[in-house]
Formats: sequence, structure tokens, C-alpha cells
Amino acid sequence: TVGCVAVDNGGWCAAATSTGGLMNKMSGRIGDSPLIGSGTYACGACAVSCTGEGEAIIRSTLARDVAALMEYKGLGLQEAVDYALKERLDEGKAGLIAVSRNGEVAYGFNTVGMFRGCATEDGFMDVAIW
Amino acid sequence: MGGWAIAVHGGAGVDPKLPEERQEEARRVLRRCLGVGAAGLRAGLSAVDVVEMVVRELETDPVFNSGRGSVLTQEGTVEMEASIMDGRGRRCGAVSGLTTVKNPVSLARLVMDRSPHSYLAFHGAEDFAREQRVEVVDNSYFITDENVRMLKLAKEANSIVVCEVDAIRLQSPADTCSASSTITDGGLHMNGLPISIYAPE
Repeated sequence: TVGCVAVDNGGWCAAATSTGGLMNKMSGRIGDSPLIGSGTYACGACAVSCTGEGEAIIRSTLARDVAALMEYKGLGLQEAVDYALKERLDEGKAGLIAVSRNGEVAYGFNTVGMFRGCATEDGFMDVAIW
Repeated sequence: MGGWAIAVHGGAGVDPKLPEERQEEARRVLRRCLGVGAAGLRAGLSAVDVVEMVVRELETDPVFNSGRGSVLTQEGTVEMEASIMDGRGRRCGAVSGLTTVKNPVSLARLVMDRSPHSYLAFHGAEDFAREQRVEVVDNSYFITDENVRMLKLAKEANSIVVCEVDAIRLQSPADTCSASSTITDGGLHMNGLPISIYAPE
């Protein structure tokens, strides 16, 4: 799975996710990536793209939960990401990237690694796996 | 306002034994795509234009599981899916079951921008792609030799899973699964399969 989240100079957020799904999957299987609210979500507060165990991400409505935690619980972006991964995934394995309208970047995963990178207007850039 | 920012991912659930050269290749692709996105944001493009542009880049490169380089179904074919969401107005588009659309994320964008719907799947999505004249290619374009090899391994691994379930349910002896013992990876599993079969996700 691949994904990208961005916030532009106007403070508008967007997310996109694309995947071939699960190796050896049954024909017709739908994963989390195309399900708005599960693998992908964007609103006025943030944008989120998820990856990992699709069935667990669907059950936990992971991407929307990050936004909901910010909207309803008042959490910061990284706090919301950490909470959703820890409290909502049950036994599922997944990761996600997120940006907020304030230009923050956050990510998290409970797998061994996640291929990821981020950049911000102030010149920060990072690419990592583990 | 805090200025622009961007993040990309190429999948989670990485095999801890992933060779160094594969790790470097993944970092190279992520760096390049991040650069494309950052340049777009710097130039004043909207967030939704940038995420589509970056995911198209990732789909076109066979390193990750999307577009060209997608993993294979049981039948050895590719079925892709994608979605996009614009926080401005919470508009969204999604597609599933694509077999010929070169860049699924752009079809998702068209569903969002040019259809009254949020989600199109299988033949409906393919029909919409042709109606919108997006680039289509033969399904074989998406299939890499590496993923053909991985499907073979996954099928072998899958027989282990079935065999283990049967062993529990039917209380049959574990030695009926002797062929499965050739694939081990320290016990890490995702979706019931050993993590090592994911390529590279």
C-alpha cells in the first residue's frame, strides 16, 4: 500500500491511498484503502492514510478515529495517532501517516517497520523504515 | 497557519530481514516522491492535487504494492483499489477491483470530481475509466517477476495456515503438515500469513 497526506499553504488537508491489496487474496476482496474513514480520511482538522492489516483497520475505522479524537477529545495530532493505534486496533497490525491543518506531521505503527517519509515548509525532511 | 507539510508511506509490516539494498531502494523512491510533493506545495499547488500527484508516482514505480508492482490475487491477477479525500468540503472518491487502469488514484479523483458518486467498483469502475478516457494498460503491465515468486510462496504458506486450522479443528497429527516446515520467519504473522511473504509490505 502507498499513501500520501498533505496540508497546503491555505491550511487545507488531503489524503490519498492506493494498493494492490493482500498477496494471494480472493478475487473480490476489498481492503481498507478505498474505504473512506478506514484507510483514508481528510477533514478540516487533519488528513490520514493507513496501511497494514486491512481487516483490522476497517473494524477500527482507524483514519476517521484519528480525526474524531482531535475534534471531540481535543487531542493533538501525534496524541490522536498514538491513541488510535494503541486503543482502537485490538490485535491488528497497522501504521498510518497524518498531517494537521496547522502544518504538523505525525505517524505511528505497531508493526516492525513502516516505509515512510515527511517534509515540512521549514526545511525538515526525513525518510525511515524501522 | 503552520505552513505546508507532507508525509508519504509505502506500507507497513516490513520483513525485519529485508535486504539492505531493498531498504535503500525503498528510501530512494520515498525521497524522490517526497521531493515531488514538496516542490508542488512550494509552488502553491493544493493539497488534493499534491496527494494525487505523489500517489501516481508511487503507483508507477514497482517498488511498492500499488499500481505497477501490486501483489497478486489467488488467480495470479492484479486487482487494485484507491481512494482520495479532500478535507475542503470533505469530498471523496474511491475505486476497487481495477484491472487495467494505470493510475487508480486518478480514477478515484475523477469519481470525486466528475461523478455524483463516492465509490465505484469492478466493471462499473472500469466502465467509468473508459468513459473518462483515462490511460489503461494490459493487466500484465502491473505484474512483476518478484510478485509472481511471492505468490508461489504465499500459496505454499497458505497451505500451512489451512493445515494448522485443520490440525486444531480435527485434532489431526501435526506431522501431516510436514511440507510447511520449510517456511519459518520467527513467528511474525499478518493476516494469518508469515510476514516474510509480503513484498515488501
